Amino acid sequence: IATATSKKPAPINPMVSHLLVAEPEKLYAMPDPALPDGPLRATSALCDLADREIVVIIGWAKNIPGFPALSLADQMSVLQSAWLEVLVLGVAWRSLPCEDEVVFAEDFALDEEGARAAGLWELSAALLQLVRKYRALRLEREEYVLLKALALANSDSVHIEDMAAVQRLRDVLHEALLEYEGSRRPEEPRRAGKLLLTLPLLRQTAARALHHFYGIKLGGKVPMHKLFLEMLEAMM
Amino acid sequence: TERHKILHRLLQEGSPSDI
Repeated sequence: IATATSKKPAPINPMVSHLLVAEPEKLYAMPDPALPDGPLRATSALCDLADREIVVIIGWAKNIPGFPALSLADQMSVLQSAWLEVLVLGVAWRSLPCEDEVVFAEDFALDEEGARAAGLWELSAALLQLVRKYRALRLEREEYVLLKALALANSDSVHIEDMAAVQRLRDVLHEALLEYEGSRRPEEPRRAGKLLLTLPLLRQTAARALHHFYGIKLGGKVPMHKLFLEMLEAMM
Repeated sequence: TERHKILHRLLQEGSPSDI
């Protein structure tokens, strides 16, 4: 009996189970077939995709245990400062199985040549640096969902009113990560720390993406949806 | 809130329609 019990995998952390269920469905970019292939078509598709992703991210955040307990103002502040990190982490996760390719959506992946042709090379190179980091760590789905929720809760927005409440959310997620790694990867005692240490590069990559999209907004050549504009402006 | 009205509405109402 003792042997059978020790061979049984540890039960999955309830927070991890919850976050796995809360994972959004796959999104498709559906580039406009009316536009000629090139930077305008790719950028239009990306801006449209980003707008739909923000809607999905807002719905996802509401499913994170503890997030709805924050005041509405703090929910807004947290999302306004961290949505792009959540979005970028999702792109990095989707790109993990593909060597040197950024998977913006299921039907929209760019290799170096494609990214250069689409005027997205600088952004893609930054994203690939993050992807390589997660690939080297062999990031798992359970870790990805925890890290994504932590990226949101790790908001350093100066507009947060009840910082203690946000800190509590952060602590619960941090504890879930430690518990998960402790039970699933006891042979790697520094793994949780290694994962948390990817958050600075995630923020840096999101800042590069913000710079890219803000440049597009200022260029005025690509139509952007209202929610996307609202969220971009909240970060400036 | 006026400047961030879509986010405000989505958080409050939870409906992604008519954006």
